[in-house]
Amino acid sequence: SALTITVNPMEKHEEPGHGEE
Amino acid sequence: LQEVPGPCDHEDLLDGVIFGAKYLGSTQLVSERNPPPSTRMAQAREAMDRVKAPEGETQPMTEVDLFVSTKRVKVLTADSQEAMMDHALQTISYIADIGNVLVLMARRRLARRPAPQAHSRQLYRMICHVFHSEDAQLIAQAIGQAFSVAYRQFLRESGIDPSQVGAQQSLGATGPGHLHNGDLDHFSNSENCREVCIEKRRGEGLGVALVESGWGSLLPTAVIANLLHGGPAERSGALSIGDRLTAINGTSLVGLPLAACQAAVREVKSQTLVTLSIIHCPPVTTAIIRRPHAREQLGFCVEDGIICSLLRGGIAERGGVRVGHRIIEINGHSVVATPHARIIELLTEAHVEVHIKTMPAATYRLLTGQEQPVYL
Repeated sequence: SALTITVNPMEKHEEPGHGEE
Repeated sequence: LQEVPGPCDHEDLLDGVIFGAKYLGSTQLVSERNPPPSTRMAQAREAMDRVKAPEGETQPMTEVDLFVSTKRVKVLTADSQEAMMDHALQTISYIADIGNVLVLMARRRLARRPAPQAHSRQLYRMICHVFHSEDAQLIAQAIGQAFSVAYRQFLRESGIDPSQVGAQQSLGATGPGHLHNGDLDHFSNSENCREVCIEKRRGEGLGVALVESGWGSLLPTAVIANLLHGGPAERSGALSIGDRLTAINGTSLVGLPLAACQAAVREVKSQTLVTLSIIHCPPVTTAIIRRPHAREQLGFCVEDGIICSLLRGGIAERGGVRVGHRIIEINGHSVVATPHARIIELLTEAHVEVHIKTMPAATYRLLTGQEQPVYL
């Protein structure tokens, strides 16, 4: 079946290393 | 606030909307920071394959509510409304829908500090949640819409007018004039760019008819003009008339002549899995021409309702008028059955802000049955 991906444009602006833990 | 297309009301997304789904499970993957689309697709499939029980086996699942807002995505147990997972929106890398399956990819933390070697890449641990829902596509679209609303908010907070992002980038190409149509904004919004995997039988054509996007198009590439009924492209449910086809199996079609794009589609006939990069576009495009006075040159020529030439950098080109397109409407009035002389009259008189709806003439001929589609 078809696969659709929507990338979060904010991904590029997030500080490297920052994330949920 | 500018509206962002999607299934949700903009205001509702600020507060948060809830969708019911079945939570199948979670898994972890290690990924580089901004992987290419093909890698993301493989990751989404990998996550789904790891979590989903094989055919014939019982699939453990929990009824959940998915809370989606422009700030976070939460997974709540349906009965007690307890938060099982909570991810800030900016930590969500992407959302994928595969049939009735939804895969949410969130970045957890740096798996490995960058090594001093020049070619080292930062690696991230991704947590992948897998859900089942009849509305998987709708939920994915809502999350995509939340991404877009949050991004616009971020740009605004950074002092950037989101509607000017595209226009600023275009200055080099078209001179100091402003672009009024939404093309650049639409093309540069990653929410509109999709990677679609189409499964088909070996030797079977994709079942698409292609036309040119038209001279003057900001994204010169093949446009889907028709879909073969029951063909692999139509069966996928992911393509529609008007969509721009920008790549096939990772090979870009942008800037290639139509014959080369058609040849590239024919070449995949022997394959059973084809990846298309598309930008979803409506079949009809709206050009907005700002013409302060009726004496100002419009900057295009029309022959029998079809735009046949365009003044480079003129108000028509900047407004989104494209060569090879048929004019469908002028300021809300249909002109498909209007004589040429009357169309010229309407255009000559129109000024201030002229709204023109157009579609590639070839697409129009196919849709009205004047021409038979050649399916690839």
